[in-house]
Amino acid sequence: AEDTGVRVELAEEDHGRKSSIALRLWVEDPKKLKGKPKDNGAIEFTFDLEKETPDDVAQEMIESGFFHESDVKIVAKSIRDRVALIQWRRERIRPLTQ
Amino acid sequence: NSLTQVVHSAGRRFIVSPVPESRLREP
Repeated sequence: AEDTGVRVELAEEDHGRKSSIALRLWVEDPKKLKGKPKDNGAIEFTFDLEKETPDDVAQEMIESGFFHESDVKIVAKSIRDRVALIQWRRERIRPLTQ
Repeated sequence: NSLTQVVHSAGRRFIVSPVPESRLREP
């Protein structure tokens, strides 16, 4: 995945069974963002792989004041890349979890 | 306890904590 300067990681073990997972997002390289992020902490949240989109969460983060509106695409892409990786991995381990 | 919580109007909770030292990128 492209280095967006925003890091998104799993905040818990993913056994591939639950549709909602905990993710943690933080800014690794503020210079890659257009606006100044409000906080330099790690933001943890749950994400439903089946019902929600990364754009939903990115928009909510903007509305909650964590990021500037102009960074909504970067934040959404960072989450999307991580979610894609999780779903790819789940596909691979699916035979084991059934 | 340096956790802060922000709840978005749509109901999602965001919990903010310090980034683990080991995860910060070298300058």
